[in-house]
Amino acid sequence: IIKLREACKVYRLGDISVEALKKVDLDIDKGEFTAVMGSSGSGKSTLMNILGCLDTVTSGDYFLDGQNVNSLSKDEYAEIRNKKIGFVFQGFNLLPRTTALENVELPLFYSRHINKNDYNSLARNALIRVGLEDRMHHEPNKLSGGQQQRVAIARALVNNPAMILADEPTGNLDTATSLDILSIFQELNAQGITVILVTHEPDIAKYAGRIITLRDGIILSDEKTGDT
Amino acid sequence: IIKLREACKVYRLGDISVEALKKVDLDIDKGEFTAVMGSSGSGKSTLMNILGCLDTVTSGDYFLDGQNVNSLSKDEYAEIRNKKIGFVFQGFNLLPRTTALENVELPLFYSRHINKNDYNSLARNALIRVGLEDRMHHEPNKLSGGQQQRVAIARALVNNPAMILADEPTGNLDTATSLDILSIFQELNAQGITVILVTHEPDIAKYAGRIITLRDGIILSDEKTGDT
Ligand SMILES: Nc1ncnc2c1ncn2[C@@H]1O[C@H](COP(=O)(O)OP(=O)(O)OP(=O)(O)O)[C@@H](O)[C@H]1O
Ligand SMILES: Nc1ncnc2c1ncn2[C@@H]1O[C@H](COP(=O)(O)OP(=O)(O)OP(=O)(O)O)[C@@H](O)[C@H]1O
Ligand SMILES: [Mg+2]
Ligand SMILES: [Mg+2]
Repeated sequence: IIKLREACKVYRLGDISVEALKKVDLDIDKGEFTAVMGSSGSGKSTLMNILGCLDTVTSGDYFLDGQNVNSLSKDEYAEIRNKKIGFVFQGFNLLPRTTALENVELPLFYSRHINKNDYNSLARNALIRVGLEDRMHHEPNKLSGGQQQRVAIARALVNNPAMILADEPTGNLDTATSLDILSIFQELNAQGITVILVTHEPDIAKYAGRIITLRDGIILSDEKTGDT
Repeated sequence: IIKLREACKVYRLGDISVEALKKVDLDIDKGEFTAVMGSSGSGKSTLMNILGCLDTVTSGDYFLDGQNVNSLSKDEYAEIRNKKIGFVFQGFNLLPRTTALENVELPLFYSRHINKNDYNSLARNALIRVGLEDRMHHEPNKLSGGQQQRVAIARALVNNPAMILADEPTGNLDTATSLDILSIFQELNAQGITVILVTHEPDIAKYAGRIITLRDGIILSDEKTGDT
């Protein structure tokens, strides 16, 4: 489902450039459960943003489901991002003056095959699933850090995307809550959904079938975990 | 240095109230290294905000260094917060259109005993200490999540406060970088600085001398770790 070929990402800030990804080659099959690890600043979020169609490569190619993302029109690109991919941002990116429920409903407005009457119940179910049944009407600044993180997770799941990209989804969660979230990802993966999650915790990464480790913008290692 | 007596915190949202802390009693001595754990939503950040003079109790008393915080004027309260306490926020709270260096210099403007000519070098040193020597002139949206977290940490250390309160300071950091940060806290603690850190990772918590666990706004347990 994912093919990166010689993917490079360079950020330019005035006259300095930061090479965040350097000629990365990567293949991920449909239905895999992959973890991405690496030290702070090694390029994980940059990689995820490219895979999630939130940012483009500076050079190289990204094929998603066989299509070269470069050849897509702006509309097609946005369509893929909204319909095929559920993205959990490292910084949550929730809308501030908007309740948890409204935040989770948002992706549903982009989907054309879901009945408007179902938005509310789909969003409610996603929030119940991440343990936020009694926080639905709270706005983000009235939620704890881990609750905000879980709203971001619920939002990524709500329109049942083909692929879930989660950037440090358990960084603000205690162990028990993290395992609840992981078992949600495992369940979705068992239904055929491709899951890629960035984590800095080895105990979380071992739930994946494969661990890719980045360092300074390159893939340092790519190992099966022996867990499917 | 810290005494909480029957501290309660109630958040009111329209006609619902959330009891985030329920009659909490707590004593922390000067120079202790304490970890605070507990599940998402259990009241850790609420407790930290009260201890850090960022929020007040709804009822009960908070004595900081022997002084009842309720009896302080607004100016005295702000003074304590800016001079005695270094706070690392769970959500970083960095100023957006401001470089890492400028963000870290900010607390120095509140200190009256530090020479203005030293602001730049003190801030630079704090950033070098957290490994961000080559990111000083980046603004937050040009930094990785873990780099933003480290700017927030550097900012909390820069004016050598008597007490450091860190809310999930390693939530976005890989293991190696987390241990670097922890050894900074240990070093400061060895110099007599009181350190309180919220973490959801038991491996991080064991570096503290004492672990306080919250659940639903109460202290569930309070244990020495046998590590000093
Ligand atoms: N401003 C607010 N208004 C209403 N409720 C709030 C507010 N801030 C926090 N809460 C609620 O108070 C409870 C405690 O929040 P707190 O942020 O202290 O939790 P926490 O232990 O830090 O959680 P986490 O580990 O997820 O960061 C949560 O259930 C949260 O929903
Ligand atoms: N918009 C940007 N402009 C310039 N440099 C950037 C920008 N975004 C990221 N960087 C730099 O690119 C590098 C990779 O960033 P990235 O966010 O991918 O790291 P990461 O592996 O996700 O780190 P973390 O674990 O801390 O979240 C970092 O060194 C960062 O400073
Ligand atoms: Mg990142
Ligand atoms: Mg918190």
